[in-house]
Amino acid sequence: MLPVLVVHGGAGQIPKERVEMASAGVRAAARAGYAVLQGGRSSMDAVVEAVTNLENNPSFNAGYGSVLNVKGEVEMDAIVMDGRTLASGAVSAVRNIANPIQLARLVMEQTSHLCLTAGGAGQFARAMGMPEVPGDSLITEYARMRWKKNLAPNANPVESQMGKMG
Amino acid sequence: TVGAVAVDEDGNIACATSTGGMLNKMEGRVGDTACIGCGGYADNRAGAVSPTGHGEAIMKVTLARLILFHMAQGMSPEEASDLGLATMKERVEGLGGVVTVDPQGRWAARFTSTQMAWAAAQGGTLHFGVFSGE
Repeated sequence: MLPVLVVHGGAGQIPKERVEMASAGVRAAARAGYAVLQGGRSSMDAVVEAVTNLENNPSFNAGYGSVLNVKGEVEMDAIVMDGRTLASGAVSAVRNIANPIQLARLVMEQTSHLCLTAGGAGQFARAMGMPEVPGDSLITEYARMRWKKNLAPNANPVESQMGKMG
Repeated sequence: TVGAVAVDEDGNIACATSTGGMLNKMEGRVGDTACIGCGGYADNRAGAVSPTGHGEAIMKVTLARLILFHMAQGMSPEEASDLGLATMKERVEGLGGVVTVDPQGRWAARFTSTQMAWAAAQGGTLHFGVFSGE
């Protein structure tokens, strides 16, 4: 079996000035995840490594750099799934966590549930010793600018629609 | 949204997807990402998919599971990804993209949106693209 790892950084319309950042980001994440496979570790380790890398990159809408909700806050969702056992774990509407993908993996490995949401997911993260981060630390200037622009009564409907890609 | 799919040297398959969701979404809105079969699915018998795009549309067609259903029927990752995305576009007017692998290590990165940044590593080669056709 020839190991393989494939990543994406989100569908939509990438502004011209951000295309190279996005391309460099997915290449770095693919290399990071593939290095895990080359080290003989599991596909689960590899996808979590790759997605953690992408969450930490402000070029992408996940983790640091997430788009903002209508109140100007970050709420994130994540999922993992293991094809060998069909085990899965997810979190939704989670706040103050730098890497929701790692929390989703803990839901899979440490609970009998498939998904924890909002405050319950935060409580579980604390119980697992996952560090909380200030909500503002996940917000980039770019995300704040898009949020403000989209709130404007004369917001460009094309640009607004671009943001509707999750 | 960001995501990854992988097959390791033992043939085990996994997927992971993470997102901040939709720009200026309602507080409490949960999209496809956290929903099994929508924002991701992995099965050693069929493959794995990590989607991105219009979350509500992805949920209506359970996109990840739909693509793996087509692969279980014998389609390649590329054919199944294109068919799943086309179904989503035709039935619920949703656009998006996916990364897909099968148990043989064949892979695809396909999208109906204007762009999707993607990269694939296999056998010491890194493939990548942003625009359609790359």
